Amino acid sequence: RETFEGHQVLRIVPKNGVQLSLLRNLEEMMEFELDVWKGATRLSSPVDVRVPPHTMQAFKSFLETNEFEYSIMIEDIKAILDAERKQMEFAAR
Amino acid sequence: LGQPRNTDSFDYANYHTLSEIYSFQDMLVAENPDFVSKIVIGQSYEGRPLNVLKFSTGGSNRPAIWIDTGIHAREWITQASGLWFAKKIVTDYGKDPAITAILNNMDIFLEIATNPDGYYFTHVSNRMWRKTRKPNPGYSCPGVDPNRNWDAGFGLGGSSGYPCSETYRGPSPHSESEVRSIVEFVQSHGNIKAFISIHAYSQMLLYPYGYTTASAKDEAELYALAQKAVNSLTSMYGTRYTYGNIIDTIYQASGGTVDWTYNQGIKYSYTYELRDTGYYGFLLPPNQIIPTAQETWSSLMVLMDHAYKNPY
Repeated sequence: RETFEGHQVLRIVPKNGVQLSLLRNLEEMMEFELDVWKGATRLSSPVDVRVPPHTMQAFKSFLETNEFEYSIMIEDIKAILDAERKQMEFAAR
Repeated sequence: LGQPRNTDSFDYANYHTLSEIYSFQDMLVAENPDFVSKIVIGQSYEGRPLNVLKFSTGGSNRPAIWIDTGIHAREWITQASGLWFAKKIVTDYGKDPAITAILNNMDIFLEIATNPDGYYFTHVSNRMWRKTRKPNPGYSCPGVDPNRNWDAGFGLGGSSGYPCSETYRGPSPHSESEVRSIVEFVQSHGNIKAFISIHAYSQMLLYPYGYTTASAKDEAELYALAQKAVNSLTSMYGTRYTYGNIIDTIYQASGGTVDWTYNQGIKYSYTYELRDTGYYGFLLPPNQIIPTAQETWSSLMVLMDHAYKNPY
C-alpha cells in the first residue's frame, strides 16, 4: 500500500501569462514526479499539485525561481489518509 | 457484523468499499422490487460487474436520464454522493411532486461505481489512483483515463498519448470496457435525453464542448440551464460554482464523456466538478458527503426537471 509519507499538496496561483503557461506544462515535467490534482485554467485560479518528498525541494526551488506564489494545501497526506481509514473502520464497526 | 441490514441503516455519511457499494445496490433493489432494478451493462477489465441501477415506474423504453459517478476512481465524494442520490430517489418518489412527475414519465439510470477496478485499487493500494487498471503493453504504468477515451475528438489536445500520464487516452476510442459498456448501453437504449457525468473537485457545472472551441448548437439553452442549476445549488449552502462549456471554463480536454453523448444527440449533456472545501482536494472529510450530495441533488433536479418539461 502506498502510504504517501511526506507527500504534500501545494496550491499555486498563477499571476501572469508566463506563469500560467508554465503551470499548464506541469504534467510534462517528469523530473518532479508531480500529480496534478487541479490543472491550470486562468490567472488567479489555483493549481493543486501533489509532490513526493524526494522532489519537494527541487520543485519548490523551481517555483521560487519563477516567482510563483504558493501555499501548502495539505501538509501531510499520510495523516489525512490514516484518519480517513480509521474513520471508515470505526464506521464499519 | 458491522453490515447494515437495510438501506435505512446504511451510513451515508461515510465512505464505503466497493463490496459495500455492491451490497447497497442489491439491498435497494430487494427493498424496492417494483421500482428499482439492477442492470449489468458489462464487466471491468478485472472482471467486476458494471452495475447500473434503473429507477422506473413502468412503461417501455421511456425517455431516460443517465447519471454516473466515480469514473475517476479517487474522487470518492462522487461515489458517496451516488449512494445518497439512489436512496434519495427512492425516498422522494411519491412524496416530492417534481421527482414523482419525472419518474412517472421517464426512467433514471444511475451508475455509482463507474470505474470499479480503479475504485477497488484506491482502497487497497493507492488512494490517489484515477485511471482504469488495464495494463499498457510495453509500459510499466497501467490504466487509461476513462474521461479521455471517448470517440469525441479522440487524440486531440488535452489528452496524452503517454501511458504513464494521468490523462492517457488509451490506444483507441472506447478501448476501455468501462467506457465501451456505457457506449453500447446508450446506443442500444436510444432514448436517453439527459446524461450527467459527475466528477470532483473544482465546483463547476460544464457542458460541451471540451475538444473544440466550436459552440454547441444548443449553447444558449445549456448555459441558461447551467446557470439555473448552479443558482439552486448555491442557494443551499452558499457553495459557489462556475459554469460554461468545458474548453473555455477549464481547458481543452479531448475524448471526454459528455462531448460524445452530446454528439450522439443527447442535448442535456453535463458534467459536474463537486465541492472543494479548499483544504482537502480528493480527501474531502466524510462530514462533507451529505451536504455535497444535498446541494448537488438540488441542481440535478433542475436539470432533470428541465429535460422532462422540454422534450425533444
